[in-house]
Amino acid sequence: NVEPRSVPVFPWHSLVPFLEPSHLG
Amino acid sequence: PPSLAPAPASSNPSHFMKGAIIQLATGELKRVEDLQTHDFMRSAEVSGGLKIDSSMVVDVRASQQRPGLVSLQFTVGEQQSKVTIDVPPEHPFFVFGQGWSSCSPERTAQLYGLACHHLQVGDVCVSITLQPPP
Repeated sequence: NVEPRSVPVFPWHSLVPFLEPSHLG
Repeated sequence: PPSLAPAPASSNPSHFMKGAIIQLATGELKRVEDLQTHDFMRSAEVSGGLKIDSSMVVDVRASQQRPGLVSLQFTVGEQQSKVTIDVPPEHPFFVFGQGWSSCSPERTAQLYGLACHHLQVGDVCVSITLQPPP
C-alpha cells in the first residue's frame, strides 16, 4: 500500500504583508 | 488577540511556488497563480479582525543593512503611513487589478515558477492589518 502524500495548504493571509499597527502609527 | 504573521522577508517561500494550494477564508481552495484581487478582498471580509489595506510603492532601492535584499517603501492606508520592508528581489507582492509582481520577475520565475509583473513605484499592493474594534 502506498500512503497518499499530504498536500500542504497555505492560508491566504500568509501571501501578503501583515503590517503591524505599531508600524502604522 | 490574533497572532501577528511574520514579515515577508521571513515567510516560507514555498507559499509562492506555482501550484501551491491556498485556502481562502471562505474555505475555497485555489492555486497561488490563480488568485485574483477579489479573493483577498472577500477573504478579509469574512475572516473578521483583518482589514485589507492599499500599500502604494513609493521607493525601491537596494537595502543598505542587508546586502542582496531590496528595501521597499510603502505608504499604507488612508493615513498614508510610511512603512519600509526589506525583501529578497524575487519576493512577490499582489498588486490590485494586476496580480503578482516582484522586483525581479526573472528570479521569481526561476525560483517559484510564478509569472510576475515588474513591481514599480506607483503600484498599489494588497496588505493586511488588524481591523480596529468597532
